[in-house]
Amino acid sequence: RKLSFVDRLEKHPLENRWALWFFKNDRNRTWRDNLHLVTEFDTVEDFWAIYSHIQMASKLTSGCDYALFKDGIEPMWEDSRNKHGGRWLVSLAKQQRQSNLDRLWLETLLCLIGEAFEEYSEEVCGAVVNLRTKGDKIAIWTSEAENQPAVTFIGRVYKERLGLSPKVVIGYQAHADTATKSNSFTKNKFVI
Amino acid sequence: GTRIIYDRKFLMECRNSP
Repeated sequence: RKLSFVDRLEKHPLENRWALWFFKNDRNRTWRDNLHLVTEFDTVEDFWAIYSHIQMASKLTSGCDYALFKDGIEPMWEDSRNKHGGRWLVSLAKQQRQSNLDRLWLETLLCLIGEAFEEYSEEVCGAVVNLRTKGDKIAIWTSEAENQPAVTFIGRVYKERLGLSPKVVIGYQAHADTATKSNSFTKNKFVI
Repeated sequence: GTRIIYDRKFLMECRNSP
């Protein structure tokens, strides 16, 4: 589809209304108090207006997160839409914050708002980028870890859209496994 | 119903549109 003259005059509605969240680590406050709803949008044009007015992910300080979730879903395991779900996790090396993080996060956002996963887009809850000194992380969260056809389709499309080399392996982890783990290792339920 | 799907190219064009 090309942008016609009429296209330039009107806003383009998204399939979903999305909420942008910001997390800033402050050890004196609870995790929930550190999580802030920034704004919501439901058109392509409003997405770009917001995107161009906020800090790029790579400019945030370590410990911060951005999250983009469908309206009505909170970016936490406890939400009923996330509870039985999991995430496709892309772990980045430290040096990728400068070279790759912003491109990969934008691509993730475009996958979400453009409904890149076709009929399986229904399963998508949102996405999170974590800025961490030991290595940043980007993940797409889906609502049902046992839904293998949906999870694997989303993983394949996502990996392709990120332009990751076939040699790079991304893993899907159930939130229930992440929440109950006793060390920093969570087993992958699926890999692509 | 039908899903509103936008590919990457269309979304990027909207970014640059005045």
